[in-house]
Amino acid sequence: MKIWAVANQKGGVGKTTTTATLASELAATGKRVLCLDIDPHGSLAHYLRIDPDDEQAASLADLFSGEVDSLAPLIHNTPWQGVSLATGGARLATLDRHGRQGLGRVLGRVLARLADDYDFVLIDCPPTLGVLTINALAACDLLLIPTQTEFLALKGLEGMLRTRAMVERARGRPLDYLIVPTLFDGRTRACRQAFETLQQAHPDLLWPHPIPTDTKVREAAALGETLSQHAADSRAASAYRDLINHLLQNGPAP
Amino acid sequence: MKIWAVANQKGGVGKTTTTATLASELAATGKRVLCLDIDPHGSLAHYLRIDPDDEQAASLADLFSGEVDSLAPLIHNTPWQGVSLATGGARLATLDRHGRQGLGRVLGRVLARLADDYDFVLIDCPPTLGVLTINALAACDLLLIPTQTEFLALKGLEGMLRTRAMVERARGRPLDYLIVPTLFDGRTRACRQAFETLQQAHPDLLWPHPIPTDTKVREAAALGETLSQHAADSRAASAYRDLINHLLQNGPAP
Ligand SMILES: Nc1ncnc2c1ncn2[C@@H]1O[C@H](COP(=O)(O)OP(=O)(O)OP(=O)(O)O)[C@@H](O)[C@H]1O
Ligand SMILES: Nc1ncnc2c1ncn2[C@@H]1O[C@H](COP(=O)(O)OP(=O)(O)OP(=O)(O)O)[C@@H](O)[C@H]1O
Ligand SMILES: [Mg+2]
Ligand SMILES: [Mg+2]
Repeated sequence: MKIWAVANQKGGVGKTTTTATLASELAATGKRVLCLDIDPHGSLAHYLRIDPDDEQAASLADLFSGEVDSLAPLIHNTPWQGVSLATGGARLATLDRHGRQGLGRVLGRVLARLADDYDFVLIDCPPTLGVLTINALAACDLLLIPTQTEFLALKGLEGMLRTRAMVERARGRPLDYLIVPTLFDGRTRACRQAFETLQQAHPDLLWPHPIPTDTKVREAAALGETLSQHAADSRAASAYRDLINHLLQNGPAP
Repeated sequence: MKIWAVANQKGGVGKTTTTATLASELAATGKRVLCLDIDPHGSLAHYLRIDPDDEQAASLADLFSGEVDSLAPLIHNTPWQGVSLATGGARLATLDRHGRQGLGRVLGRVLARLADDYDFVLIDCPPTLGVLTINALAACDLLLIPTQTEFLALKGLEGMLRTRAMVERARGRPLDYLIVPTLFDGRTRACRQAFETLQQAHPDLLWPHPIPTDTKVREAAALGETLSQHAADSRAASAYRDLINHLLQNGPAP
């Protein structure tokens, strides 16, 4: 079982879109995929038509607060063949305040027990560097950092990379990562310049084929469909397929 | 002195862009404007070419942790005439874990002492509903909620409105708000449908003239210029000017 975390504390850079699309592409090749939506906002759950704030259901918030001690009862089937989901919703937001010891390793512990049930676990992170994202970094085998190709989004990348290095030291094993440029519009000077800046600053850890801006992405989310279901030939769908093929064959190095 | 908070826990919806543009438009009319960047990511500081993580300078993080007890020493001049800034940077991110009592009212207390120095205070919030955003809501006279006109962004609005109602009850005085649709592209069905959904769900509290998607916005941020300096005739600049004129003349009700 491989665990991939999708994180960046900059908001709106395509974390949820990347998690959803990679999950659906993996499932389309027959892999068993578990998605974890650890963002209190619950975008991935909404995309998959699951209510992250369902009062009747136990959730990831109960796992972090110690009410339940395993993931299995929290997992929902989704409308997408081969993709399951566990989510936490707004109740996750208060976790940062608990400050319980060892809170950073909850996900790693419970995921180890599911190793025979799934081929891939994809974790969609909130736009923060708090205890939720730290959990995902501590547990994952690969960190994907979607980064919008524009000025404001580039600035925060250093903070994200520092946090990754800190978690790598604390957990005592390498934490591979790949920066994935998103929302790229080749016609605008601002995007082209931002992409060049990324290429110069992080040549070895940057996926060189930016995911293009594509209205089909938003349409797919509004319909609850995978990107490939809604628009298999779209530029964004084929860009995500190239990324998946690379990750499956060669691992993280671009 | 009027205090406006710009908040939404959904990421990438235009909070920083809205704060920066409204601040520069207010300053252009001769008002004295103080911006507070309480996002650990520091986008607004970067836009204004100020380093939010300057180790040598005291910052908002010191205010929240109790090291300093007033805002005045934390305020920077910016390249924009009439606009000042205080920021906090990555050190703000650990605040949620302190859980000190009364942490939610720090900003309100220190801002009251600056009432004669500024006409407007604009607070750019992080994409979370933690103690930083609660501080801004507790202290403000008006809450602006930028909301991207698309499916994933609409879903989280209810959470934001519940938090607003909670803070209004706790602080014992009305908390006016206005939902500002952003990143609107009238050519795409997904945007038009999302805007209609907003109009039906929140008719009385929605600004009816969405801020259009406009590449000039990203160019201005990359150059560190105000939107009006970079492209005064752009569709986004005139949309923001309409919003400011309305807020100055009529108050929040759309
Ligand atoms: N390639 C793309 N083309 C067009 N729109 C896109 C693309 N990728 C993402 N988007 C849109 O951009 C917005 C932000 O994407 P998304 O919600 O996936 O980002 P995020 O990083 O998960 O945000 P948050 O920080 O709130 O978690 C959404 O409206 C999404 O539909
Ligand atoms: N009207 C617009 N037209 C085009 N691009 C825009 C517009 N408004 C904002 N943007 C761009 O969208 C991205 C997100 O905007 P911004 O950073 O202001 O959002 P935010 O809500 O502050 O994000 P965060 O959640 O990370 O704080 C930025 O790249 C910005 O330049
Ligand atoms: Mg997301
Ligand atoms: Mg911002």
